[in-house]
Amino acid sequence: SKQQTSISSFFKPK
Amino acid sequence: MFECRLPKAEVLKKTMDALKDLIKEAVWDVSAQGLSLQSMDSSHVSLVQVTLRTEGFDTFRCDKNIALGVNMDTMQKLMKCASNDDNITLKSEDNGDLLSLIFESPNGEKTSEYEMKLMDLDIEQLGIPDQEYSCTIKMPSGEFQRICRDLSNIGESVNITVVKGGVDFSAKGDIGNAKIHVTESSNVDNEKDAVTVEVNEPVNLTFALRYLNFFTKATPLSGQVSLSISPDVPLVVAYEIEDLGHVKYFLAPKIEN
Repeated sequence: SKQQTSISSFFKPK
Repeated sequence: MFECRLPKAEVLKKTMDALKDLIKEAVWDVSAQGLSLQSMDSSHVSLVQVTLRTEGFDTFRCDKNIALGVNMDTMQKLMKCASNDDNITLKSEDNGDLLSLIFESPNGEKTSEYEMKLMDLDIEQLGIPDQEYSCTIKMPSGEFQRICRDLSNIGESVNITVVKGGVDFSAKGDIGNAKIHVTESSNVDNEKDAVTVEVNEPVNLTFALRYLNFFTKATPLSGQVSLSISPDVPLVVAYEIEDLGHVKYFLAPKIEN
C-alpha cells in the first residue's frame, strides 16, 4: 500500500 | 515601526480562514517586499506559503524586517471582528510584543482597535526549490473544492492522473470506487470557468484528501486554483489573491513503500 511521505524529505531547512 | 493598510478587511479575513485549520501558530515575516508566512502543518505532511506584496497595500511602511509570531486562532478571531468592507491597518513597533489591528468603517464613523499579544516562535523555514512541473492544471476553485469533498465520501486518498486534454481524480474505499474526469475547456468566454491542462509528461500521483480539503478553505480567495504536479515531488495547490499575492500549499505525495 502507499505510504504518506513527509514534506521535509523534499524541502530542506534554509 | 511596521504599519500597513488594506482597503478591505475581507481579503485578510479570507486569508486567515485559509490557514487556521492547517496551522496553529505561525510567523508573519515583514519586510520591504511585504508580508509573508511559511509553515508546515503539525504532521509535517504539508506546507503553506503566503505572500502579500507591498504593492497591493494602500500604504506599507517597514523600517526594519520583523517577525510577528501569532496564534492563528486568535488572529482569525480578531479578524472576524472586522466587517468585510472595513479598511484595516496592522501596526507593530520594532521590538514590540503587540500587533495592533485597526478597523475603520467605510463612512469613517466607527473605528475599532484591537491589540494582539505576539509570541516568540522559532519555526523552521524550508527552502522551496524553483522547479518546472510536468503538469499544470487550472480550474475553477469551487469545482476543485467539490471534487475533494465528494471523493472524501469514498476514500482517504485521491489518485490524480493527468493526460493531454484532461485529468482524472479517482478514489477507492471500502464502500466502492469513484472517478471524476475533468476535460480541458475547448471554448471559454469567462476565464474563471476555464479548465486548462498543460502536460509536458503525463503523471499519476496519490494524495491525502484530508489535506486537500484543508487547502480548499482558500476557495473564497480566488475563482481559479492551479495544481502543479511532477512525479514523486509535492503537489502545489495555488490560489492567487488578485493584486496582492498568493496562498500556496505543498502536499507530500503518498508513494509505494
